[in-house]
Amino acid sequence: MRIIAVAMTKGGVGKTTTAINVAHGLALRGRRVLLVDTDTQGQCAKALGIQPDFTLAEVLTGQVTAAEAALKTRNNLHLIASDFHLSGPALGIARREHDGHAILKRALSGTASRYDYVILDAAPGFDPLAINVLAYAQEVIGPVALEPAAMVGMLDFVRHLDRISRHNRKLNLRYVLPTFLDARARQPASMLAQLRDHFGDAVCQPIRVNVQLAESFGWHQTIFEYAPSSRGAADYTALVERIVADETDA
Amino acid sequence: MRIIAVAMTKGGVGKTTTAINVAHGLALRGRRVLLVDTDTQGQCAKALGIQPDFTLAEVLTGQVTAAEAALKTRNNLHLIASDFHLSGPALGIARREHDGHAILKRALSGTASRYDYVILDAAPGFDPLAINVLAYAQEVIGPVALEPAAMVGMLDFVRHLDRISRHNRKLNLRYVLPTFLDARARQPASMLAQLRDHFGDAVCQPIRVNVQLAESFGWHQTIFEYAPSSRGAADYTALVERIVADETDA
Ligand SMILES: Nc1ncnc2c1ncn2[C@@H]1O[C@H](COP(=O)(O)OP(=O)(O)OP(=O)(O)O)[C@@H](O)[C@H]1O
Ligand SMILES: Nc1ncnc2c1ncn2[C@@H]1O[C@H](COP(=O)(O)OP(=O)(O)OP(=O)(O)O)[C@@H](O)[C@H]1O
Ligand SMILES: [Mg+2]
Ligand SMILES: [Mg+2]
Repeated sequence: MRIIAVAMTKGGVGKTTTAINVAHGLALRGRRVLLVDTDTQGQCAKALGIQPDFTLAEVLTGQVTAAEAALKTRNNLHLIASDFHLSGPALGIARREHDGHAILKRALSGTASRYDYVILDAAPGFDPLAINVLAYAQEVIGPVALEPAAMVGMLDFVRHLDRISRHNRKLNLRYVLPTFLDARARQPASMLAQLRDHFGDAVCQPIRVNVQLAESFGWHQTIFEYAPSSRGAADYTALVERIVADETDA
Repeated sequence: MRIIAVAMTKGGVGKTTTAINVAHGLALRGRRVLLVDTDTQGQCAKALGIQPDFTLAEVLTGQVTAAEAALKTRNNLHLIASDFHLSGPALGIARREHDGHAILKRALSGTASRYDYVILDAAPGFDPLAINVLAYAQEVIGPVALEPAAMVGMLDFVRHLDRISRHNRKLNLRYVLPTFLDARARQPASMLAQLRDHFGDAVCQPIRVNVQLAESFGWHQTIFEYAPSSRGAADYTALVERIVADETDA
């Protein structure tokens, strides 16, 4: 069972788009996937067209179990959704003096073992819940938009991961995912080269700009449902296949 | 003296780009501007090419005054920068039972009166520091990317503002700023129409997609320095002029 966080401190770099489409891509290949939305924005449920009965907030406060909150959204794909009520428990986590970073792990571990993959969609920023996500994850997919502001944010994120890995030895930035590759822009080649110099083989095949990825959200569909022949579908397929290929060396 | 927050829960919609360029545009027109970065990502200092001696974290913990932390970055434009250390005081704010939302206001009010404008660059999300920003601000510029995920995030943000305005009667979403207007995409017209139906005259002239806005960050320049004849410069000029025009009815 693999626990993968889709995380990056910078906003709007494609975390949710990646979490949704990787989760569905794995589900389409027969893996049992639990997608957990850990962001008060609650965008996973909206992206998938789901109205949840219970959210992660109620799991963290102990009102329901993770198993009760996990909702089937597609074959092989369950979701624990979030909404703005998550800021309540997030505040509670912030107020704990000790072991506040283990709350998410304790809430999810029992249920997680029933799945092949747990995919966590992280919120932007450095808050206590985001730290919980990285304290629980084993692998990280770090989407990095090919723009100077996001590239600079990547440096901060790596330092953030270093601080957290002192408490979580397993934490591994396994997939550095360049996003918003725009053939018309002048800078991508040099930014891709910088990423490869720094992260080597961890750098994945980039996700190209494809407006259908943005549109699919409005139709509450993944890219594989909305536009299976699109560049977005091809690029996310390549990422899913790479993740699956890594199963052999668990 | 006007206190304007550039805020939106959704990530990557152009908050920092807007804060920097509005602040500099006002400064170029002779207004004294204090830009306050309230985001642990600390992107304002990077965007302007500044290495701060003190940050907002040290102001909030009382180690320095806001006046000591405010650094001149351009004529008429001072910056109180941030970095990831801000997550310390942010945690402290979260842990206060009462009046935690007034900490930023108390820290800044004395210094703010020396300026014509205080522009606050907000972090994405709903955390306690973001609430401090909206508890202090009088006016809000809400950038909203013309994409379904960001449009949906706008609804959440409006509800968030409603909750906060019970404590802050002055808070006014005065400027709804459509961003990333892409002539090639199919949806913008209907999304712009939706915004105008909902927000009427508060909807500003949109900021078009312009790669020079992204590039200027890498050169540590505002759009007015990097590409004064660009679409990005023209669009942010229109916004600055609208903000200035509103000075007459203070
Ligand atoms: N490759 C792409 N091409 C075009 N649009 C994209 C692409 N990837 C993502 N988008 C769109 O860009 C916006 C930002 O993406 P997304 O919401 O996934 O980022 P995020 O990192 O989860 O943001 P946040 O920090 O707010 O959680 C969304 O409207 C999304 O649909
Ligand atoms: N109109 C535009 N055209 C092209 N690129 C833009 C435009 N506006 C902003 N950008 C770029 O898009 C990215 C996101 O913008 P920005 O960082 O200002 O958003 P933000 O809302 O502050 O993000 P965060 O939520 O992380 O604080 C940056 O790389 C920025 O340079
Ligand atoms: Mg997201
Ligand atoms: Mg920003």
